[in-house]
Amino acid sequence: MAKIISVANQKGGVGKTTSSINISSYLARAKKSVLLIDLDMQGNATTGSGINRGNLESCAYDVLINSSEPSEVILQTQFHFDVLPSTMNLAGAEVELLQVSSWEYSLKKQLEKISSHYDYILIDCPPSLGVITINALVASNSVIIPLQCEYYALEGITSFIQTFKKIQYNLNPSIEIEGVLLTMYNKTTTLSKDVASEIIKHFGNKVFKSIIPRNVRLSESPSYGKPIGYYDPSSKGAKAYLNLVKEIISNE
Amino acid sequence: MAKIISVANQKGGVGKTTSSINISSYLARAKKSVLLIDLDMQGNATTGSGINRGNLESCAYDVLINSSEPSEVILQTQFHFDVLPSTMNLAGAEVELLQVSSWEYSLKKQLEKISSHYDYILIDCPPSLGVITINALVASNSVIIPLQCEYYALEGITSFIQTFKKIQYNLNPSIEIEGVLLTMYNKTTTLSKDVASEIIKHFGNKVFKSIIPRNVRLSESPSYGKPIGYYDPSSKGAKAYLNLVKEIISNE
Ligand SMILES: Nc1ncnc2c1ncn2[C@@H]1O[C@H](COP(=O)(O)OP(=O)(O)OP(=O)(O)O)[C@@H](O)[C@H]1O
Ligand SMILES: Nc1ncnc2c1ncn2[C@@H]1O[C@H](COP(=O)(O)OP(=O)(O)OP(=O)(O)O)[C@@H](O)[C@H]1O
Ligand SMILES: [Mg+2]
Ligand SMILES: [Mg+2]
Repeated sequence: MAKIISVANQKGGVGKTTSSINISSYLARAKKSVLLIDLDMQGNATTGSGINRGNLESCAYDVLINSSEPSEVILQTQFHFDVLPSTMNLAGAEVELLQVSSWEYSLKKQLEKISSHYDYILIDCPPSLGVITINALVASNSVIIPLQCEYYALEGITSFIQTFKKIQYNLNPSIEIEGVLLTMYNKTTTLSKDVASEIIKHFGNKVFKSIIPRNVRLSESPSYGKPIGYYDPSSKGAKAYLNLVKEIISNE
Repeated sequence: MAKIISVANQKGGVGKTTSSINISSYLARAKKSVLLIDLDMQGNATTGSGINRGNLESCAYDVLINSSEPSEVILQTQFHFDVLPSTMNLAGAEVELLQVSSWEYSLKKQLEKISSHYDYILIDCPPSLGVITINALVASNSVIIPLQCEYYALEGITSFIQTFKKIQYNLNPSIEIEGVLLTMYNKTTTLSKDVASEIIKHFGNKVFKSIIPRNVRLSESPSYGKPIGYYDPSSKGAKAYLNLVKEIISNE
């Protein structure tokens, strides 16, 4: 059975997509079979993995709302991991999903059909705590919480944890925190240091030892549709995600 | 009658809140009377303006859903502009608003009661194209679209414009684009230059001449609950927002 990990945080721009793609890629390089699910209507995880969204006939929306077979929607990338792509159709899912009975379990039910095909399934979530993110957390074994080392991101973590605890209590008692991932860390600013030490104080050993530095190569790689390991494997960003995946695998 | 401007972009972390607070602050310094509305459940515009969210009895949720009088919910800041604060209650509004008849006009109707008290009303939107952002756009005369000079932000602009055009056509024919605001511009990277020139090619003179540089002082100021003009008025970030507001006023 696959380990299903959501990558979630309602704060925008904290590195959810960048982390989802690069963790998937380095897990695949470690010979794990991996599926990356894009649940954000922006479709950044889809295009960042080199897939052209323009001519997709079906996507994550169809799996969630129309009960399409996941295996018929999943695409292979050139990077040895699969992607369940997303399109703007997902924008309608927030409202339409509410009309489906026991909507919270829609994704969970669908993933049971394909879970045995993979070692890991990663879910890139949109920047909200709405119906789609709830579906992802209910379907998951654990969650990775990327956290930009900035003030507003720090502020938002409490409300994320409140929602997480509600889901753990009411809908998915087995979900755990895989880890809090510090991202865009800039060692020359006291802001980064202050936020990092505050997070470590709160979350202790739940904070991944690997810290992702702010590194322009990470923001350049999506314009080439490649994970960082294929765009610039010797960059600081690549090394940080490689170390992170080693940590994730060692937690198995 | 106030000029009502939404600050919106479904891409997360592009500088919506930072722009909303600092534009409000420099408009107030130019002796304009200003209301900043926080429509994001994260409440960053509330805390970034120095207001403690912890002990708020009512907020934007009550104005949208419970028809509370806006003037009873609005608070004064120390920075000569008012704020309609937000709390986590807003998270419920996405779903509850749909049960209100002609929900698209909820905010518009409420703002008519207070519009004569202000010269400008700015609305900080959440990172989505859902019910709350639609409400804001329906209530607005124009929209400022902050755009981080990075690849994923560039990718998302097309779907924002599609939604904007639908709202302009069906719900609010008078809304215009106030301008596209380039943010977190890093003049040492080709990525910033490439994205900026791509945006200027698409939007021409709709792109504000003032470009906001990446400037750590801008990300430090919210931890002190102050707009940049009060935290570090001589910083590059402060000067850029001051110039932007001069441009906005000259467009009157
Ligand atoms: N460590 C990093 N260093 C530099 N840039 C980064 C880093 N991580 C991500 N970025 C860039 O920062 C921006 C935000 O990252 P990303 O889109 O992955 O965040 P997100 O949380 O998925 O955003 P959203 O909330 O919109 O889904 C992107 O342009 C990305 O390329
Ligand atoms: N020009 C800038 N230079 C450096 N940091 C900035 C700049 N503008 C904003 N920031 C920081 O970047 C982060 C994202 O900005 P902000 O929160 O304003 O974006 P947003 O679009 O409102 O995010 P969300 O989508 O979550 O609402 C914040 O930590 C902010 O302090
Ligand atoms: Mg993302
Ligand atoms: Mg914001």
